[in-house]
Amino acid sequence: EYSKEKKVGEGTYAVVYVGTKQSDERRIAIKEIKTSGFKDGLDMSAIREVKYLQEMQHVNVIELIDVFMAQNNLNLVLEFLPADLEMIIKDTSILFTQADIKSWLLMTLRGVHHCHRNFILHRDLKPNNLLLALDGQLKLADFGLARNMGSPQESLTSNVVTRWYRAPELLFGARHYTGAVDIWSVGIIFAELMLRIPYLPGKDDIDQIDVTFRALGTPTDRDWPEISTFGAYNKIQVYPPPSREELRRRFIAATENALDLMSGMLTMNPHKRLSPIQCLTSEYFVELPEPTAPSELP
Amino acid sequence: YRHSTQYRNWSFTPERLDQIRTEVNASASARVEETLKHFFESHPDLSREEEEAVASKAVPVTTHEELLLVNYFARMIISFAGKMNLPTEVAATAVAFFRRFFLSNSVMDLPPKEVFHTTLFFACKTENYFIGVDSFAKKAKTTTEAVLKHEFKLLESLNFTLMNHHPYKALHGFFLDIQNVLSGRVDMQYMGQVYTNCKKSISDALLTDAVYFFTPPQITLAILLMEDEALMMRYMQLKFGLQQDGDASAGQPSQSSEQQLANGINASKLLEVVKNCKSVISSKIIPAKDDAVKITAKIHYCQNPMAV
Amino acid sequence: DLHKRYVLAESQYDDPFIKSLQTKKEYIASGFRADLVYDRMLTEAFM
Repeated sequence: EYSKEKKVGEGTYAVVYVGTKQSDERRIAIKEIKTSGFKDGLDMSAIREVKYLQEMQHVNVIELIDVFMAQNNLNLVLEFLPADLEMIIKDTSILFTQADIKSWLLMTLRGVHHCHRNFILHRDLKPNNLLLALDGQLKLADFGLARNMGSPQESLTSNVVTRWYRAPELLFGARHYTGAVDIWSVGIIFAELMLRIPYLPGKDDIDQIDVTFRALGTPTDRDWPEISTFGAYNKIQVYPPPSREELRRRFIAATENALDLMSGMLTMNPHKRLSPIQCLTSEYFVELPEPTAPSELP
Repeated sequence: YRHSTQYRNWSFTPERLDQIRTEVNASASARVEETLKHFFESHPDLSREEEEAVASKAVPVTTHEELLLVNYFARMIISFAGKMNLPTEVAATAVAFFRRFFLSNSVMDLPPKEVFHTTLFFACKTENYFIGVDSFAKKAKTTTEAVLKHEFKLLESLNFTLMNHHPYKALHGFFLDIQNVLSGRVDMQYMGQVYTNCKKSISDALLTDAVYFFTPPQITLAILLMEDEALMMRYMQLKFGLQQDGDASAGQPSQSSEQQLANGINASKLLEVVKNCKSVISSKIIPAKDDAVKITAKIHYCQNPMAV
Repeated sequence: DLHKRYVLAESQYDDPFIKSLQTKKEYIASGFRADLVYDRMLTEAFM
């Protein structure tokens, strides 16, 4: 039913091919999960991708078309998405506008909202996991780190999300976090879209805390109750939060509503951080310019 | 829930479920007959007595016997998971995986014992309760090979659908909503006891076919009905507008805002569904160990006629 | 979902376990929210 035509990528646990679905000639991607060399059987990342993608059907979440076993390998047939947001951001020959940014952000938030209303955390949102279809639709991909929102008695690992996009509670080792970690990642992606360079590029995990607080201010117990509980808190430098004027200077093209939204997504205290619904219904999305229609996006 | 794989892949009518089991059994029985035929052909020197012994002992198990054996081992999964201190949801998922596995595989092809640890280990991974296979095998007093041998077959048999909605969260939800709807009219210590009792009953219900016929919240409501009918009926009256004679009170002018919210539900139909669910849960079969031993022996002889 | 079949009435709930978690410092600092837990359980109940 499926042909593997060209290898387009290889990672630690999978090889990705581009191919065709024979019955309707649809272009597809096949992620062939390596099964040998994993002493604990099928890899957790593979389990997560299969488990969560099977449950979600949304225009802004990558479609898992099929799953099959062949030659003792697990194969995930995914929709073919030729580009990703990282490519667009890095390629300086591609010019994009505020309307384009708004469109990508809107689609990202819709995808995140869909995950969260299904009580699924993505936990690895970053530009190269936001894939772009030929029709311009942006889709959340790579659910290898995804999981159900934690039950109250569960302790989650804080070692999730790629460093530059990692929320402060994760940097401090929190084990009972919520969807707010995904919103933080989206906030960083929003900033990166506006700046066209990574916003908080820490060199290592320790440096990431410093980079984050230098840019956004060090939180205190007053604005984030009990943050001093975290062991790592006492070792950090104290920085003041940026003034609005500083943010305007940094994000020159951003409107006030854009800055409000970004600040809301990058609120230190996860309790106060915006939810997907609050983001989607923010003034930013109803002020001009309108978000670019996906088919018109670069 | 309608979008979930649990609904789309693992919901059946009783008739369809029977048909699936019958087909699986028939297909496996035909293979057993073929094996026995081949056995007799390749052992022409058997005495008549020996032939009759094989013919009487190496008999394919029936659909009902398959179900008894599967349920016996499913029950063991729950108690084994308890001994290993695994979370309730892990045990429930393991039971779900185990029972679903035997909707496309016969015990005659793969004895339940062979996938027992596999389903538990896989459930641990699926429910984010990762234990390394070495550690798991040690605790379970088995080998890593035994744990992993049929993992892919399990995954295929599950149609690669791994998400489970169990009635436990629904129980917690109703526990909260009952407090709101019956505010001030229910003793909290009593509610706590009801919750604890229902949680145990849910584990039993997962061993019945109710999981295929009803949704998790329907199973929860059925268990609540079994635990305290008066409480449940009062809740349904206030929440869904159920009249005391069991009819919906839609159209009555003085409905509360709760009832207005819940007016999307036909209360009497819901009650009927819940009662049906209750009857399926109540008619659970608890297979006796002796039956399991006899059925296992039959399977053994089918696979190894020479053992007779 | 514009027509949820429940009202999230946090003040009405006596859930000792969740309430105890709400007071734990590591939970507060992590961003744990009881209303999110309640919402999830109620969603599962009324789905």
